[in-house]
Amino acid sequence: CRIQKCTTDFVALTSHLNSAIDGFDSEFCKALRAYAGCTQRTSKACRGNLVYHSAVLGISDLMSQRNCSKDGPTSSANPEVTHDPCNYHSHAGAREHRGGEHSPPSYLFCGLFGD
Amino acid sequence: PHLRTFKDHFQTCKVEGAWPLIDNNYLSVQVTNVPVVPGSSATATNKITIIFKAHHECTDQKVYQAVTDDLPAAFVDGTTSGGDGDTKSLQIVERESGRYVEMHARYIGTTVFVRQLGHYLTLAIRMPEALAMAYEESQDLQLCVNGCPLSERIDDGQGQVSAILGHSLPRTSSVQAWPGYTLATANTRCHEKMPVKDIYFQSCVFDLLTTGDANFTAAARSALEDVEALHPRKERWHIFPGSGSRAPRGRGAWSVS
Repeated sequence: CRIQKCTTDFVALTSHLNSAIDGFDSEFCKALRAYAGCTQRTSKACRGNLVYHSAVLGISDLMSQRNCSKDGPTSSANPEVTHDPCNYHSHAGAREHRGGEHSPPSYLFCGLFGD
Repeated sequence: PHLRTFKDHFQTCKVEGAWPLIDNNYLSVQVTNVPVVPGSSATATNKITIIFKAHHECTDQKVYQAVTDDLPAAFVDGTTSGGDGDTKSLQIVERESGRYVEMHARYIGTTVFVRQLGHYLTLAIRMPEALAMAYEESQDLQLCVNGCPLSERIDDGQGQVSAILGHSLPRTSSVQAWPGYTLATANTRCHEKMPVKDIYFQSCVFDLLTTGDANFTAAARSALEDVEALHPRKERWHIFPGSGSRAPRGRGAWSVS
């Protein structure tokens, strides 16, 4: 149900953060909000998944511990975290971006009419 | 009906009965075609079934079905969208009540137009190439992908219906009931709606001569409008007879311009 993807992205976003440097709290909260957004988008498919529910509780705990507001900017370093998985255009855009190209996906047309 | 495939091949087919247009991992589209006039093998579409397959967290499987005089603005389960209420990754939009609906499947970047003109239905689809080509070997019967089988073609094998006008038209008693289009009057009628004399224009002429039903003029016109709305490459909107490189199955001479 893609919860593992949310977690992997969160780890990727935070693994390079150092609590000793300025701005750590802000960046960590951004990553948490992105993680929360990602879990929300998977909520339907993951409704019976214990890992998902653990992640939701864990995010809530971490946000409380770090005094993160629920609203605010989210990390955008990794397009996979912020893209809408149900929007093919953003999906394809991210994929193309990673491939080093910005060309849009190519589309095909089919039509049927008349006799 | 007249078919424009994913490869921009243009064909006029018999394909009577139920045939799959698309059958890949994301979408299935099936049409049912019935004869339009006695004595002719020409058929037109009176039923369209579209299955949007379940996709991760984006949508459950949704089925849309339209038949002549029943073009609903909802899926068969009564809903008008798929996915969560907020995201609406799949939506039906009614443009003209009972006559024209659009389906927008955001999660697969796909748009489908279904129209009813006269007694028959038309269909237009835009889909990402990567998804359209995602199918198993066993799913090889897809008219949008491979075109119609040669045995089901009405055109001369080169997409050209005008060349066989006068040879394949039915000569039955029902002819007298038609408004009596001649090639000249059909040309004039179609030219009023379609100033560019491309394959859509020629299809219009063919349909008028075959059936005498002026609704097919509107169908050809709106089919061209659908191309202009959905086909990604403007230089390919019109298809003209001539020396071209886009002939189906290595035969014929249609070019896009």
